[in-house]
Amino acid sequence: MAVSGFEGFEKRLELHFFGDDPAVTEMGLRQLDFESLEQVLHAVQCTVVSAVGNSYFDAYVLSE
Amino acid sequence: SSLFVYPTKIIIKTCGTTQLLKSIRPLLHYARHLGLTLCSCRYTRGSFIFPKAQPFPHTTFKEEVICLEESLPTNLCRRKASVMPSKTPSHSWHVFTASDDAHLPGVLYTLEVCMTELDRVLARKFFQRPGDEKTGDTAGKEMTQLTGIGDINPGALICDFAFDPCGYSMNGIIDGDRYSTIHVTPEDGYSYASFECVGSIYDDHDDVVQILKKAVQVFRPATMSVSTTCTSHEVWTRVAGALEPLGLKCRSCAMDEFPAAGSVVFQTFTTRRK
Repeated sequence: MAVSGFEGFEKRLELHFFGDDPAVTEMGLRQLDFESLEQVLHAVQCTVVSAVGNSYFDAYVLSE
Repeated sequence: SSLFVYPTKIIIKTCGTTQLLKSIRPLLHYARHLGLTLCSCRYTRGSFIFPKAQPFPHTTFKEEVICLEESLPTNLCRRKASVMPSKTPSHSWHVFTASDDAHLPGVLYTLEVCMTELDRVLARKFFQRPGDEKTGDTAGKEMTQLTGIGDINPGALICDFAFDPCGYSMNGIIDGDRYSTIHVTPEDGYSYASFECVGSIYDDHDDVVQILKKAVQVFRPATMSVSTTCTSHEVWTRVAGALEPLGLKCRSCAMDEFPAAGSVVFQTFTTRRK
């Protein structure tokens, strides 16, 4: 990191998917197990530090 | 940093020297196994404070666009990349969108707020006290309360975390499928806070004005930018009206159209004293 600074400005990525099977799309990506999410985050170089969810979506606070 | 996982949507927002675009290929792989196909992608960011510290592919926006182009499937044929300028060259908004032919913009809008030069007294609230034995969760809860972040959306379900020795992240769950998020880097000299929320174009637009006002008053930044992604012009036109009573003057406004995303409006503000 330059000087002693920590880069605050975020990069933001939003991806939308569709599926033909309503039974699949009802839960869709929320079916991903935690290990799979961790593998995705490993590529980004982040880890989950806290999580919460409701019936609509899951929200994770990440390291960094 | 934050991750939001919906049944057919995923949002990842990361700061520092993270390599966000490296998530695309594994995400597509896992989604394919679930029977899901990608239909749209949106990548946005501001101008980095320390661009030379960013690792590949985040070294330049051109490299990021190449990486996106190469990572996305060919059915996402409507693609556009643009750097939206402001009067301050160090504050530009970088946008890349891609979508298939069938994808239409939805009714939700996204507000992305980037704040720098935070009020020093307020920023100090995001430092943990030396010798404090609190965990990230308990310290985060205390910061949410002490800073007024908890009052932005009093009904929100909040997940917060304080980093050691300083820094803070929060995700809020509002009204079922809506989220908000705040991230803070409070160190003097490169202090930064972001606020993001989603709403519907059918909402009462006074709500977004009130929320934006409350979020900005937590930090009282000297400089800020607001990016509004929306199919309606009703939202972005309210932004200046919300911020000017707080002493922030709109210095520039840029607008561009993106396939399947709608309009992106990028506004920058500075305190009147600047």
